[in-house]
Amino acid sequence: RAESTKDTPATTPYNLSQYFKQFLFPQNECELHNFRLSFSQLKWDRWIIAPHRYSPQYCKGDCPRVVGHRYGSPVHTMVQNIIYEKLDPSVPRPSCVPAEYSPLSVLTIEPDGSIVYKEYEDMIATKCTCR
Amino acid sequence: PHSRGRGVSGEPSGSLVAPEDTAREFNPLWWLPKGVRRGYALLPPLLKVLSERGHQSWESEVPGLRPDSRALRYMKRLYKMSATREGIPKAHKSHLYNTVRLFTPCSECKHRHRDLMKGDIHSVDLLFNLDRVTALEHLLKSVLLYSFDTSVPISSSITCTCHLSTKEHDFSSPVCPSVSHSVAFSLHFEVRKRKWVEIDVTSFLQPLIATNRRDLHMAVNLTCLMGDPQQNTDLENPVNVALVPPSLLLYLNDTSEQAYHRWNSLRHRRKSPGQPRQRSSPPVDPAGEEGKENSQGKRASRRR
Repeated sequence: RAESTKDTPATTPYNLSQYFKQFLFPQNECELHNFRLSFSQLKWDRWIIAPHRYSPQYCKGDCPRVVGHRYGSPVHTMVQNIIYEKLDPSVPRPSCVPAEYSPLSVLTIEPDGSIVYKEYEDMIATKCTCR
Repeated sequence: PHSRGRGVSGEPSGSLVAPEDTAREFNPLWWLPKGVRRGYALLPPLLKVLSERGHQSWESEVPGLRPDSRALRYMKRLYKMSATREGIPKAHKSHLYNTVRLFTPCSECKHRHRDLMKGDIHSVDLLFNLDRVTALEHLLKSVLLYSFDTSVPISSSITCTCHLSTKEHDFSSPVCPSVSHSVAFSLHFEVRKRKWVEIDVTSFLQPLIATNRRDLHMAVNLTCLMGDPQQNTDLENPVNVALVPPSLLLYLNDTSEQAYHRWNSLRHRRKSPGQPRQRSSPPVDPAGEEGKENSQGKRASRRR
């Protein structure tokens, strides 16, 4: 505290709430956002018969500096944050990405006219994390 | 990931044409391992859209073969039974497949004759092209799917005898160029509002499909009579059914990474880090209280 007051010019009032602000969660914190599309928008409804609508969702937002268990983030995430802040700003901050998905069943028409029902893995984001 | 095994056809699946060398490095499809690249109905179009800058829509690429409307109706019904409206696969215990392919015969030469004694004989030669089945899709069940409109009064029972034989060119022995396996079996079913009759031919076709056969040539001979063999011995009144040549339905387990594996998702959920541990239900001791429950209780709990 003594050093910090020596460093900072006397004019800046040392403000505790200012100091803690940096630990608050960011306004637009990392979370799952809704997104719904219909295959007719992509003009794919001629070969994708079902489902008509598909909600892949997506993750967006800033990752708090001290992520801890909140996002199921490994310790590496905090290390990466420290590298970005203290050592090398060219190293990116942790990103807000999907952590879990659910599958999707699709009914499509193949080019040879046969019809296929398929269940695809990892087609709908269901949970976000900071990595 | 290394590509596991070859895709089936030499060409990438879907109607993607191998891009010229110049565009090759721009097409993300070519960076995928072969095993992933081919045989995937959904993947190539998604990648194609991503690799194209323009607004060209995929639909202009899909060549024309339109499926049979009855087949389409059946597959929509199967979709409704297998997935929710949002497209999430339903968790059925019996639902082991993650892929179902329906093939309509690419050519058939029908022979149809009536033999009053034997009823209405409907025999047809069918050729199915199975090019779309990838090497990573393993057969679980195969079914001949008959859809028929019949003038038979509702709630009468029909007994059909099906004689199935496949023809294959046995190049190893020039003497008898075509070898045919045949099987005959009878099936009895009630005609209610049923529009479909499924004839399970799994054991019969398994050896052929397991050898990655591309073309399946078979002759199907179906004789249908009214009545139930258990009740009256002499089956009379040949059923005048307008039989449409059957489609071939393959229930498959796709073992590639993109396909959804039920058992895998359970395992994955248990393993994923930072997951609040699922509170496991108290261990059911088969010999414990549960074991003593009487049959009604069991049935009721099962129904619940």
